Amino acid sequence: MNIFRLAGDMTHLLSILVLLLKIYATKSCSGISRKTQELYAIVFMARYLDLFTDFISVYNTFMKLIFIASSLAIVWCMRFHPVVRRSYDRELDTFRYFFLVGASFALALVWHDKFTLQEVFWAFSIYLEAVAILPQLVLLQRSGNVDNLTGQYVFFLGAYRAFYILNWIYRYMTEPRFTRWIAGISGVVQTALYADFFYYYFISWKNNSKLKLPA
Amino acid sequence: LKVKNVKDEL
Repeated sequence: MNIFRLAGDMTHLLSILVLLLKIYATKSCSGISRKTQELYAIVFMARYLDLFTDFISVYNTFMKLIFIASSLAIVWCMRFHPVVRRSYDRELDTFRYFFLVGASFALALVWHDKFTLQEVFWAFSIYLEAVAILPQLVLLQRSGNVDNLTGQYVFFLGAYRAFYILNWIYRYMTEPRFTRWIAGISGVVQTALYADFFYYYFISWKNNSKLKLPA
Repeated sequence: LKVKNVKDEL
């Protein structure tokens, strides 16, 4: 484990904590896309099928369980929590996400490391994660004003992706035969989706003003 | 020499 990978995992964890904090402290999920959260729940469940077959480390297993449990808990809150669900921006969260699931699965059937159930689902989860943020970004764009915790949530998610790219560059340079085409290319695509958001995030941070996305 | 691409990342 190198420092970039650890920083990536920690910012990922932090993003989830910020989101849970927002929901818990404000009893509101306004500005959060339930569709993105549902996609993440699918991503983690599809990717971590290896929990049943491989053991890598206590850290690895623990993090996998955290990601699955937290994404399911967030989706549960947004759908069923008597107070939280009322603040869900249903009319803004209209991205047709079944298209993303279908396209990711189709791509996984074509491009995978091995044609086994586990490997196809792993590739599917990588492709789906790359685009899972789209409903969230569209929702933010539509609502214009972004509250602090929601802005920080998306910022930490983007930081997690950026650190993973640094991690791959580091591993590519230090480990013999390290190549990860599927994860690498998808990871670059995923990180690029955050570029626009980052731009406005840094401007608002520099000016010490509220984050606003142009319509 | 072929090394299995272990899925050790999250």
